[in-house]
Amino acid sequence: MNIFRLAGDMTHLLSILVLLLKIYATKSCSGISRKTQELYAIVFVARYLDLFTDFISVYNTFMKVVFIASSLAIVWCMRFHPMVRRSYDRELDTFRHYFLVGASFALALILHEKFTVQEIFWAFSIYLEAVAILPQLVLLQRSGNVDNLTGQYIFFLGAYRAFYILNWIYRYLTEPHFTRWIACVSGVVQTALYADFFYYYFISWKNNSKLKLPA
Amino acid sequence: HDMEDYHDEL
Repeated sequence: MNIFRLAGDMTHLLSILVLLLKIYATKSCSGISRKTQELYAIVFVARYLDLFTDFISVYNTFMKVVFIASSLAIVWCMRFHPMVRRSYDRELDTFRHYFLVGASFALALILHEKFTVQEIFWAFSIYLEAVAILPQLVLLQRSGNVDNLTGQYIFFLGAYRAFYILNWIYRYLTEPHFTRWIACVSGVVQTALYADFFYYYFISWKNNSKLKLPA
Repeated sequence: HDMEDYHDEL
């Protein structure tokens, strides 16, 4: 464990707490893409298949349970909580996200570390996580205005993988045979997808103005 | 299992 990875995990956890706070405090999920949340639930379930077989550390197991439970809870809220589900932007959240699932799985069948069920699902979860934010970014482009909590949620969600890139550079420099090409390349693509959002987020923060995305 | 078989990252 290094400081970059810890910062990444904490930032990731923070993004989920901000989203839970927004949904719980405002009893609304307006501006949030349910499709992106469903993709994250798939990412965590597919990635943590080894939850009961490989014990790495208490921290590792605890965080896996938190990520799986929180992502499923958010999807459940957005689908079944009577007040929250009413505020879902159904007509704006129209990205065909099942294509992302299919493409990621197809890529995982081709590019993986080992041809085993666990490794293919792991690679699948890595590729899917890289593109999972797309429905959310499309929804924001369509809705134009971003409320503070949603903006912070997406900012932390993008920042966590940027910390992981620093973690992979650090591990590459300090551990002799450390190579995680699948996670590295996918992580760079994932962070790059946030680039325009980060740009407009920084501009709005500098001008102390409301975050507006060009439609 | 040596270390690189595990995915020790989240």
